[in-house]
Amino acid sequence: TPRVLAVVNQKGGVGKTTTAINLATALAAIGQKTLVMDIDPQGNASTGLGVGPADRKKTTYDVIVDEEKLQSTILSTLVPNLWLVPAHYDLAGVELELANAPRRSYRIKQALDGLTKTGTDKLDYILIDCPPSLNVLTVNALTAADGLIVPLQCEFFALEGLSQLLRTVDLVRTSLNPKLAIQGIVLTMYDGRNNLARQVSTDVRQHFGDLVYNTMIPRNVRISEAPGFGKPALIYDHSCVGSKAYMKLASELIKREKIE
Amino acid sequence: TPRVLAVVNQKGGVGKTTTAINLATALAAIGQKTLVMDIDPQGNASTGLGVGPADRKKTTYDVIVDEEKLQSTILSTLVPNLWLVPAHYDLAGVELELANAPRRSYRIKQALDGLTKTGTDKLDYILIDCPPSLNVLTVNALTAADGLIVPLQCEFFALEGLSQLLRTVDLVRTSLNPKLAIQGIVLTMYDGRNNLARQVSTDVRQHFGDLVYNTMIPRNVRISEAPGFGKPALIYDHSCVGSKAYMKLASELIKREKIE
Ligand SMILES: Nc1ncnc2c1ncn2[C@@H]1O[C@H](COP(=O)(O)OP(=O)(O)OP(=O)(O)O)[C@@H](O)[C@H]1O
Ligand SMILES: Nc1ncnc2c1ncn2[C@@H]1O[C@H](COP(=O)(O)OP(=O)(O)OP(=O)(O)O)[C@@H](O)[C@H]1O
Ligand SMILES: [Mg+2]
Ligand SMILES: [Mg+2]
Repeated sequence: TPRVLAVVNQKGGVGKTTTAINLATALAAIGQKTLVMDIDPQGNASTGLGVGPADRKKTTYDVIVDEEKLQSTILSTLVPNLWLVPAHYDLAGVELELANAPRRSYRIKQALDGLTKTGTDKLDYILIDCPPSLNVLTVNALTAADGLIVPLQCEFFALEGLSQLLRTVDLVRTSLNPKLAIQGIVLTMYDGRNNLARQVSTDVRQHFGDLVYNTMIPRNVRISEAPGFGKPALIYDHSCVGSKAYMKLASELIKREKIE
Repeated sequence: TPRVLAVVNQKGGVGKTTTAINLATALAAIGQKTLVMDIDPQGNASTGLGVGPADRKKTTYDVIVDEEKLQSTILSTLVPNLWLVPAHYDLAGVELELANAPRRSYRIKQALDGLTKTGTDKLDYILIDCPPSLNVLTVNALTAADGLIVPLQCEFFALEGLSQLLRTVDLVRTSLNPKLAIQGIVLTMYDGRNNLARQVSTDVRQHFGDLVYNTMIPRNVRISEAPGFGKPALIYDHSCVGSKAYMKLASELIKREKIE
């Protein structure tokens, strides 16, 4: 059955969507059948994979609120081996809509369990792109996940938020999903010329040791240009430093998964 | 009575907190009595103004959920003329806690109305730093505000989110707060050498005309170093380009307010 990884950090703008899109594309490029689930009402992962609002007929909103079968929402993308369940703006109201619903935290998990039964579980990886908050959507992703990938910008506010995130992970592990583990911390938008970035990266490696990926994603303007063309950076400019870093990240992820 | 401005954008990491902290400090520096209300569970504005978690006895959580009187929560900061109501991590649960509460969107507005009655309304400005979402916390800020300031990063995803934000503003204006107006859009982390930044800034000015501040906030590492010392950039390094830009922004804001 597929490995489910939630891409999570409640701090905004740290590179969650960029990591979900480009890591998924890199995994697909090395032959891993990969699905991206976009559960952020902003729908940036959907846009970044070329699926505009008009093409989002069935979405993660339907899966989470109306318990729609996952396989009827899966779209192919411009990338071979890569599929997408798009987001919908209405996800913004899910916290209230599920306020009194039974098993509100298990909606994604139930949908993934349903997928496995149908045999379309030929997927190798499922990456869930989360919104910048620790609300019911992110808790749903953490409850369904085998592990979480934490994109971390090398900035002070981003570091400050890490302890809140880890407390929430502990809560989810004890009450909702005992198998949840931190798959890895990925340093993003790294600029080695910047003192603060070097300092944060040293701090994080000291605190979290092997949990921190060796691969760092450098700040690279080509990465931020790609979404405007509805393409992952790996398709928009496969030879830029950003794309190469995500390819390296994918192979490091595979290596880590083999060791476990 | 004080002018209430909500600093809002559901896109994460666009410079909301940095703008709330440094614009407030700049307004205080030119003699405007200013209050920052931190309603983001991350509490970055509180940290950036030197108030750590241990010093946050009464917070915006108490104001919003327990209807605590605002004046009993106001703390002075290291900056003359600048006060803070700190955030609390428990704000993350407010959406659920107020799910069935009457007038859930008016909690901040009621608190501000209470403040005015006590005569401590010698304040000139109140800036509300919002979380990266359009949930009950942000809607509370929009309901209480005279206007909103929208920090906008010159990136594709940030531009994409603008239309969702403006739809929400329209909804709040028709159903909760008829006086709500867009006070201005501030381009943040601007790097003129970057094509994408120039393109986004041209697009935004074409679409929104005079709503866009002339002052742009440049990308400046000193700005991101300051929070690690618990100080606004204007105190940490008053002569850096970032601080100068926020001083310019404050005087442009005052000019705009006079014209209205
Ligand atoms: N390595 C990088 N180099 C340059 N720009 C980057 C890089 N990674 C991400 N970006 C840009 O930074 C911005 C923030 O990244 P992104 O939207 O992926 O973060 P996020 O954590 O998903 O944000 P949100 O919290 O709003 O969901 C985007 O405009 C993106 O294009
Ligand atoms: N002009 C600037 N130059 C350099 N760095 C900046 C600038 N403005 C903000 N930053 C840094 O960028 C990061 C994001 O800014 P900030 O935290 O203020 O955004 P935000 O919109 O409040 O984020 P969130 O959505 O998480 O609340 C922070 O680490 C901040 O220090
Ligand atoms: Mg995102
Ligand atoms: Mg903030």
